[in-house]
Amino acid sequence: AKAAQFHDEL
Amino acid sequence: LCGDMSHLLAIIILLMKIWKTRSCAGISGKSQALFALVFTTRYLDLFTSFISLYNTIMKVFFIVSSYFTVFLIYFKFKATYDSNHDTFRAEFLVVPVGGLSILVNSEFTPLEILWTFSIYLESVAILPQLFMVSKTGEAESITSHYLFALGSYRALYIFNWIYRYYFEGFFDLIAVVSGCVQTILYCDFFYLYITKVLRGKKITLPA
Repeated sequence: AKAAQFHDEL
Repeated sequence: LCGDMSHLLAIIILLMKIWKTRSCAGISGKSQALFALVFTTRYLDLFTSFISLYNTIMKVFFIVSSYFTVFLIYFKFKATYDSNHDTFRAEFLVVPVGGLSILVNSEFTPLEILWTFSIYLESVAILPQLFMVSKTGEAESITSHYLFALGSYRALYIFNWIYRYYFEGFFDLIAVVSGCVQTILYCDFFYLYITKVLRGKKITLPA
């Protein structure tokens, strides 16, 4: 699983 | 989307309750102040990255509505604020969460630490409100609906995280663990909501 590059969730 | 709409609904229910009744009785100002802090520290990326118009509008709404709620409780309807029962020590949440976000984060940069702080803080920010309900031993039905919508939102995110893990290979450990903790904190309340509020009774706890 890759870590989030940026946070696209609220 | 259901999670976001549930979150949005919770905020609107709370604002309508305060506005229509001209009273913030039974609402923890501390929880609301913590939510304002959560949104402020999380959505600093408004200045650095654009995800979608939907994302931007929701972020701005969450920030503005949280400060407006705090304003209503601590200024406009201050006389109705039940501060005697809002005695949970917020620093017992903010300080450990601050320490943890410095120690456990995915990247040691100011923005990332603040984002992590907001995720950790959000998971426990409702505690002053739940403490207030348990201290007074009751909650108005409208307050219960608010708490149910607010609690459901993170639970719905968990389903989305499972989906994203399988179909996109996306997995954000910090968000997932915090989201599960956050949802677990509501379980006792969910039980009361289903067994009492949905049967037309209001939540009252034995003394």
